[in-house]
Amino acid sequence: PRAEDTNRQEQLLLRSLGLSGRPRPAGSHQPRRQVPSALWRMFRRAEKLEALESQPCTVSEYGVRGNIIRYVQDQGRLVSGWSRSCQACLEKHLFFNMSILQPVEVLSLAQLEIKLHWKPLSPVQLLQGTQAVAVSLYKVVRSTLKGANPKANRRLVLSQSVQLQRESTSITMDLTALAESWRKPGSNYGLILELLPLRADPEEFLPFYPGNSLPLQPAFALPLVQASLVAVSLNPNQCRSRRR
Amino acid sequence: RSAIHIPVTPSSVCKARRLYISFKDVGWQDWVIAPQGFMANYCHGECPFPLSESLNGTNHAILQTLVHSLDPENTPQPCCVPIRLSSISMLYYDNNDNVVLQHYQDMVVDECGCR
Repeated sequence: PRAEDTNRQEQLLLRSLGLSGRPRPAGSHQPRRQVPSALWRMFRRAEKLEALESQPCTVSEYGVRGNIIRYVQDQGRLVSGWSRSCQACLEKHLFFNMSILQPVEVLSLAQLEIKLHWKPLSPVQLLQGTQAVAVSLYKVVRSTLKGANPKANRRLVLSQSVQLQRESTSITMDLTALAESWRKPGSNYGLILELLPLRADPEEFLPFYPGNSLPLQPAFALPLVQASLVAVSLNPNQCRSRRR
Repeated sequence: RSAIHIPVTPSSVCKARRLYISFKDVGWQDWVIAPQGFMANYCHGECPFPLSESLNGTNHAILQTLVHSLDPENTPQPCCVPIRLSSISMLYYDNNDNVVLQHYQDMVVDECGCR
């Protein structure tokens, strides 16, 4: 009975903290995700501000109201070879589970952060090879059935060319309205990120993944794509006014 | 009836006491990233008659101590409770392994009073 009481008390407290239960510990087979440095900075800053109690429930880093900042992990898969329309592209399906937000929470901001970690094959390649990529981001509007034309189910939301930096390149984009629409059950089909390398000499074109006639490229020729959705939300129950 | 004045030593008077909550002690170290713990404090002590100003009593609490001093059997002393709390931020992993920074109000007792 004592253990039951303890569990009940813990559940009450976790619920008041906005959690449905104690989050499960990390799996032994998989290392835990690193804490983004930006989030560490915000945490340190919040610790200092709490002593002053200035502007509670405002995230000054993003200029919005909120008391919860989540780095929502991408759960999409690499769709290498899936596209029939763009054999030279790297395609990545991005999926951010927005159902983790409680219904009471008001979403103030959802910012997509994409990091491309690029390792050229050799220093010479860095000089002569890819210097920019065309980035296209599509919203998937319907579930894609096998055999169906995937292009029919997507809508372009971003198209730009990005200069590649030596080690990593970042792209950020405001997706608040789209992320809000993903909160409705059954409405989140994610995004498709398409990367097409841009080269000065088309003859030297090196696809990210091979076509039928090309040998398999070494894995390190692929840029590593890391995507996070920074979601700032406000739980009004946890941000009462000080004047009562 | 005359009020019974029971002397109260300063240590037993209502005030904030130090309480450090370690997330390891409550078994939350697997998912709370930072802080490892925090000074939550708690309120403890008596609210004796006469209520001094330092005990932050409400008018009601002052009257209750007066009635308690006259009739201690049937009227309890006011309660020693938190009257000013402050917030903390917590960095943790949720069930989907997302990293979350959340601001929580009313986590630290800064001041106690008789209510």
